[in-house]
Amino acid sequence: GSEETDIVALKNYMDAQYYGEIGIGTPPQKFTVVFDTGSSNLWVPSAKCYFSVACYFHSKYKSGDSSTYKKNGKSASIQYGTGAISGFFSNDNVQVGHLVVKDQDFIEATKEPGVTFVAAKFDGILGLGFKEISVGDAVPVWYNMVKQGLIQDQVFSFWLNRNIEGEVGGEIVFGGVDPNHYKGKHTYVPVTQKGYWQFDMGDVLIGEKPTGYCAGSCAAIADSGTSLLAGPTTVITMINQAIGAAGVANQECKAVVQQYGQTIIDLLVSGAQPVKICSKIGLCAFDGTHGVSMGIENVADESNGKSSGILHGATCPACEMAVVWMQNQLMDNQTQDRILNYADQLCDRMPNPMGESSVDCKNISSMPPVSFTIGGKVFKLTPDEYILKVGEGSEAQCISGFTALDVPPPRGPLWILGDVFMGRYHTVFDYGKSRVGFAEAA
Amino acid sequence: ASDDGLVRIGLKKMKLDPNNRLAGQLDSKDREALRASMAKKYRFHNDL
Repeated sequence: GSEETDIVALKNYMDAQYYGEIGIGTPPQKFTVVFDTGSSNLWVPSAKCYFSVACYFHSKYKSGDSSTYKKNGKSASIQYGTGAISGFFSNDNVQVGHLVVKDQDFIEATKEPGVTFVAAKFDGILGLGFKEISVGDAVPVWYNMVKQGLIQDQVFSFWLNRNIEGEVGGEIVFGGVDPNHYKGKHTYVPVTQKGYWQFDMGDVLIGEKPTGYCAGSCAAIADSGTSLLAGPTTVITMINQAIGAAGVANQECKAVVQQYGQTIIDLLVSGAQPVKICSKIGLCAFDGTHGVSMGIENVADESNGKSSGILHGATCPACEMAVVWMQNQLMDNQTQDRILNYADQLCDRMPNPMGESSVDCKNISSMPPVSFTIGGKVFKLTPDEYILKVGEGSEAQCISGFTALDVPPPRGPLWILGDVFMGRYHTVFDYGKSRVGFAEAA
Repeated sequence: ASDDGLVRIGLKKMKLDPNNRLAGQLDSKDREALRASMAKKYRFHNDL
């Protein structure tokens, strides 16, 4: 009933690149939907959507044409970027492949503001997340499939074909896994927070070297509705540096490295706990688990009226990043000069929040692999897998498949493993055993 | 549907091209909105 439970957000629709067909009603009305493991509602445009241009470019559900339609009428709102898609709940049969899921609640969208959805190739979203995050407490399609005994095992799996143009885009299998689409055995990890397909993962490696940031564990969500890989700025900046991705210079970061870099190194060398270093040097408060900003906008030395100019909200996270970077380099036995220089260079590669980072297409072959440790196993992505090409031939632009997203503890640090990862690794969502499995896609 | 009891749904892939790459054309304000949207999707907007 609260505002929070009545809103589910769709991320940037451009991140949702794979879609398939379902039918709603009797006879079935066809819709293309994104199968999104990061949300839990089914949503399609409504025939009662009159004033949104996007509705005129997509299939619309006409309840009057369906003999199995049941009225619900409860209003619903789906947050999206600069606006919200809104509508109301209805109930009807939903056809997925040859299965007919009966009495399925879904949202008929009557308003799709803005231009974003006008060009979308899909009509709606079919959420495959858990009921815990379902808007309006609607029972997700997957739950009804299980409840109505329509599938063999309580498992669905994704194969996303990232390779050849003109071929099948991918396949979602309900009720099990298709042995044609993976090699070897799956590595399974338990779901740690129901709602999302969230699990614990270990360190991220650039080349063969650990970054160290997630060595003590990070959370990760397997999300088929997001194409990119989103993770902590600290690590994304290291990746940006390693692959030569464009970034933005961060002055707080540079100031911290200049003024406190040597002190940070000295403290690390002397064996100080990395999480306490920034509070030790007065740039963060320490809450017992990690550094937190002290909320100081600007600190002026009253005796001379000069401002230090760097002690504000961004300084603590800048310091914490510098500690991770420097610790990483110390473990790699780099000299102190090189460590300071490396950290300074990273300050020039800070990613824009949720922005794209372009890279030089000519350098792809020389970029290092980036790997994720899941269930004790290393899952590698090569540069041609994590770099996205936009356009063809000499006109082609290349963008990094990594984007920054910072979630503080206790929910974070958090990674979103989207289609870039799920393309390389066949993914099993095992609802019955509450676990997620990854194996090399075939 | 097949003999093995599995239900297979073919997926189509949307090709990235300059025309459908709206994300790259967004200004910083829109990017902030997208970030906020993502935060809402994963219910950590109170954390950010």
